[in-house]
Amino acid sequence: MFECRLPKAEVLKKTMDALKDLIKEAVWDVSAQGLSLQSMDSSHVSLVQVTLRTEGFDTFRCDKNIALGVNMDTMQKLMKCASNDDNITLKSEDNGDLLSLIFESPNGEKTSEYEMKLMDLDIEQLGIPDQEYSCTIKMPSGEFQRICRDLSNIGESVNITVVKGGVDFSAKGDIGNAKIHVTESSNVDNEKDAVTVEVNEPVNLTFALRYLNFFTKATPLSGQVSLSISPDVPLVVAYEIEDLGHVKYFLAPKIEN
Amino acid sequence: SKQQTSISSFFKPK
Repeated sequence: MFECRLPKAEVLKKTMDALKDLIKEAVWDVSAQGLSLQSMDSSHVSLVQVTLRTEGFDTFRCDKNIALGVNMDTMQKLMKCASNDDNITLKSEDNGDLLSLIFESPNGEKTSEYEMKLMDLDIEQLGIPDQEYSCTIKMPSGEFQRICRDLSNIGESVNITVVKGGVDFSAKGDIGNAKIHVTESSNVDNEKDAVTVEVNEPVNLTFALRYLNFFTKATPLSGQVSLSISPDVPLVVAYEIEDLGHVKYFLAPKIEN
Repeated sequence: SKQQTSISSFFKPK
């Protein structure tokens, strides 16, 4: 038996919004640690990893590890039936083929129960190595979203150059070129507005904007985004979900042939 | 020109 309850459906709705354009099907792994999901996009260029920790739930019961194979589009559609303020319970039997989603209004006057058919999915899990990164940039998530969107008007790729004190995002295309320079904040009252740039060694890498734009669908989950970059390895774009977990995206770089 | 690499060339199956 698996059963968990979150005080607000909003966070799970936003999580589904952050995933459904990138992946069509996925497996939620349920264990005593919480819910987690890992999946590559269909082109195998990027990977998304989600962790929702037990401690962040109102209640969490998992008698036995289970894997819930879901169609992301279906799950997102059902989640949309919840109001943001509803509390939400997810429930599944150990060998069941259904996931129950129960939404209760804050005043307790309305309870909606949906049952979603589960899928038997065999999705390859990749080992994500723990590593130190050459550079880590933290910035307002809305600013990063804006940069990715704006540079998409110019080209298909963004070149990210990180040096001490700042970062350049640049794009080239048939119509012209663009460069956006973001400087590290010198003095910030509100942590959410801060830009911090940690540099062990300067890096310069190129990434497909198409995927970065998919990743920025997670913007409503967190005021800040962190970008971890090292030469010739996937970029990590991470959104922390307050008190609950994170959504992390990994994007393979474009490199010279 | 630069070519897109695959995520599975960096991360191996568990």
